[in-house]
Amino acid sequence: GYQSFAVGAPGATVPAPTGTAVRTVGPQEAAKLVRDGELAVPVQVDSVSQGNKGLHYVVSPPEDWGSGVFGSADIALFPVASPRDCRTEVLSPQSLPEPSGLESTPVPSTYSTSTGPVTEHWCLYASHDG
Amino acid sequence: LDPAAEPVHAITFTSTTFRPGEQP
Repeated sequence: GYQSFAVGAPGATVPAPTGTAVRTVGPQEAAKLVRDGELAVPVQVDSVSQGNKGLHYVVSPPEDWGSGVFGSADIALFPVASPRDCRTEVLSPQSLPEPSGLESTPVPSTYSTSTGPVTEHWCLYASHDG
Repeated sequence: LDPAAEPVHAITFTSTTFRPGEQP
């Protein structure tokens, strides 16, 4: 059957034919984090697996955030129901969910002819006290 | 801390498929 895995900003996922995709943060996000003291980066994951193959994925943050802005920030990565739940207006260091597994099985291995993707959302939230 | 000197960090999403009876 047909499989597809796509990751990106909400509404702008990019297909990953190899099955591995990345969402990056860099200088632009670091500047926002320093300026605002916090940062929320929503990530959308679209999964399709037709036939009787299920699809499972693992989310891996960097092993080392380095010694810069992100390295000195408090960082959380967690699933959210919608991108609206991944905004600095609704998040705070005190309101973060308990750490959960960084993996998901959006498509079970029961037979599926569905052509539409199963869409899931993740949130990277960082706070920095300057 | 200089945000302009921040390296690019990647959050990686790795998918696998599995068949019925297999552990995902």
